[in-house]
Amino acid sequence: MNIFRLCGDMTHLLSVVVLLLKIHTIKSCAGISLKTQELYALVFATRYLDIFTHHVSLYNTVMKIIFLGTSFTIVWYMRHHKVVRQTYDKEQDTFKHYMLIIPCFALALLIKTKFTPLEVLWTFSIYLEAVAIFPQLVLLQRTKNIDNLTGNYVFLLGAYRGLYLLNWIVRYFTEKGYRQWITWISGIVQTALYADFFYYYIKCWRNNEKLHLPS
Amino acid sequence: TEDTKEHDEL
Repeated sequence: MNIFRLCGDMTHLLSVVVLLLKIHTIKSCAGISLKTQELYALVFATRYLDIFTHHVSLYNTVMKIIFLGTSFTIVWYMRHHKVVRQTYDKEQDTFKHYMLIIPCFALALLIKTKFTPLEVLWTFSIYLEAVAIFPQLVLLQRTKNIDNLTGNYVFLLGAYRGLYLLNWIVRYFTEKGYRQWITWISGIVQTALYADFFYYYIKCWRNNEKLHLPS
Repeated sequence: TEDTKEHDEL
């Protein structure tokens, strides 16, 4: 495992910590898209079906358990916690799940490595992760006052994807015969989705302004 | 081209 992969995973973990901090400590999920969080829970549930059958390392297994556990915890908080759920911007978070789930599943049936249930679901999770941030980005654009934790959460998620790209470049040059086109192309698409957000995040940060996205 | 690695990333 190279440094970019480790930093990418840690950034991903930190994004979850930031989000849980906001939800658990401040008891607010304002500006957070439940649609995106539900899509992430679905991503992890379909990708980590191999958790007990396919052992890579203790590190991988522990991280899988953490991402599964936290993603469902976040969804639970936003849907059921009596204080947190009242801070959810339901009227603004209008993106429809099926508009992302159905095309991703169709694509996974068409383009996959092996035609087995586990492989198709794994591929589906890769495609879905690439676009799962979409409802969150739409919600951010509609939010007038984006708080620091929400801005930082999305920034960390984007940074995690960027670091994974660097990890793949390192692996390509250091591991003989290493290639994974499905993951690479999805990862590039996923990182590109953050480009616009990054531009405004850095611009506002440099001008010492509060984060706001043009609508 | 076929992907060559087992799924070893998160």
